[in-house]
Amino acid sequence: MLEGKFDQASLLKKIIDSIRDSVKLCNFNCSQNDGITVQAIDDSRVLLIALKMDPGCFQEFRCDRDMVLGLDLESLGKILKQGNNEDYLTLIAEDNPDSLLIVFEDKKKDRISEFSLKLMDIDSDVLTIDDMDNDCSITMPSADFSKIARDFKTMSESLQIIVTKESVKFKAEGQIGSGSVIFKPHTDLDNPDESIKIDMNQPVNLTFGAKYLNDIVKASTLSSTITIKLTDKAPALFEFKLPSGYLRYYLAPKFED
Amino acid sequence: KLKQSSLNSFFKKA
Repeated sequence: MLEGKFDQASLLKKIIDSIRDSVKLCNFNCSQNDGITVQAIDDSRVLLIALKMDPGCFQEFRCDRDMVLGLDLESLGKILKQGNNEDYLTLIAEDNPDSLLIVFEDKKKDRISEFSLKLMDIDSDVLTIDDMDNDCSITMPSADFSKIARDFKTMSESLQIIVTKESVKFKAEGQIGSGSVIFKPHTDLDNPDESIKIDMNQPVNLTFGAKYLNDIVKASTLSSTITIKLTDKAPALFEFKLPSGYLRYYLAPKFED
Repeated sequence: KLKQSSLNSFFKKA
């Protein structure tokens, strides 16, 4: 049996809102030690989502036996809208379940809402992602990166990320012209999350689809910082930390044809 | 002209 209780329904709501525009169907893998993990790839095979909700994400978590919950995220999203952000949210599934029970509890009133979501058999292949040695790692405020991704999408289909030891530059070239934003590393002692950290082994210059970056930055609601790991001629990793665990996006770059 | 690459060319199926 699975029983996972979130202190705030908003956490799961934000997670699902961050991934459901990229993938519609995905398997939630549940286990006592790892909590709930998900790997899902978008239909175009360009963006991979790796989610890890450790047991620490939950106020209470138990999973007696490993289980896989096949979920339609659009349907799950409809149910999650029924609860309030501050509610307790509990996911309950029997062994070999054909449905997932979702329970919202208001913390002040004696209101309990229960929903049952039908599960699906989802046949999806899993990719092996080795721990890569990255050429560059950038940690910056997620709001800043989100603004760049959203603003530059109005100018161009692609966003170039150029990292040197001194700076990270985001650059877009479109029909109306071009633009760039440069960030230099800095440490904000009063607000550490406002700091910008650049670790560079080798300079990198990569280009990504603006549409995918716009999907990725939807997760900015989950964390005030984002870590971007870049390696020449390889997919980039965009990571948002959860209270315990992470939401990662791997995005394949664009190349000169 | 830029061409979008696929994750399949970087990651193997598990």
